[in-house]
Amino acid sequence: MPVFHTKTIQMILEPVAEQVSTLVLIHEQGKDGNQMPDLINPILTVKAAVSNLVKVGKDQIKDTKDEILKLDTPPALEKVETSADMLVQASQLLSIDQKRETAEMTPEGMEGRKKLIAGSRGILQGTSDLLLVFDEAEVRRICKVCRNVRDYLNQSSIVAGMEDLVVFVKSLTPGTTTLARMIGDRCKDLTNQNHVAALTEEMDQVKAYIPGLISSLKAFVQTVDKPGKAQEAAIGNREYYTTQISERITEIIRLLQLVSTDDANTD
Amino acid sequence: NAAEMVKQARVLGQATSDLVNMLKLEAET
Repeated sequence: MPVFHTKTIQMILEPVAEQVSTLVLIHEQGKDGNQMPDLINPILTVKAAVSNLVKVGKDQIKDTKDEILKLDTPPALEKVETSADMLVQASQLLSIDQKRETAEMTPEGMEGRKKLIAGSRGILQGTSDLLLVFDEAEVRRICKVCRNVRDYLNQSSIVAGMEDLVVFVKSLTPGTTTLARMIGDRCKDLTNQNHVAALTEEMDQVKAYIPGLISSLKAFVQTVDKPGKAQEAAIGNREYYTTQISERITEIIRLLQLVSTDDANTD
Repeated sequence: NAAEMVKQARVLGQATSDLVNMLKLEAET
């Protein structure tokens, strides 16, 4: 059974993957020589579900600004569509086999079974590809917020008065709040608990360093016209906190891009 | 949006699962 990257993907694909592997096993053991039931209706249900999924996928490609998503989605959609067509062909072949009067399977029956398995596997694989493409897009979206927050930290070096400080805090707070929410949501969805623990720890550190950064900026503002040791200490603290926060965010970006099996890289 | 994509993928997953389950049961009997 494959390892699923997120609980969302796992919830969708795990039951299908289980069913398909059992079916493949039955087929390989040659226990499926009986005439197949009428498959037209369940296959049409699958075909309709594929059409809806393809429609949503195409709408998403049209609306998104993510160029990688635009490129990666069509092959996955095509795989799902081709597999659904294969299932339709399978049902046509198997309906021929249903008319046989002997116990021996017809060539159509054999071919139909092969297409059924290939089609079911293809739908599983195509849906998996599609969900992973969208998951990667979600990771890129979170990484973008990370980079925006990290880039904004550079503005701390131009804070010289109380007004600058107020503007800086007012701009930094929504970014870090959004980032914390996105990381929290991502952690709820990830299946690898080592990654969840590492991400949570890094995000907690970012949150813990922010009050220190603001205090150091305040101290700098208070000593802006008084060069000396106090000002030097304020600058030193500011650099320390911006570096720490920046490094934690860089680590968050790295952790977000790991896949579920990348256990060795969490340290 | 992504939520709609997940919803439709879930519907497809269920439909495929139902189809495969039907074949599995048929083969097992």
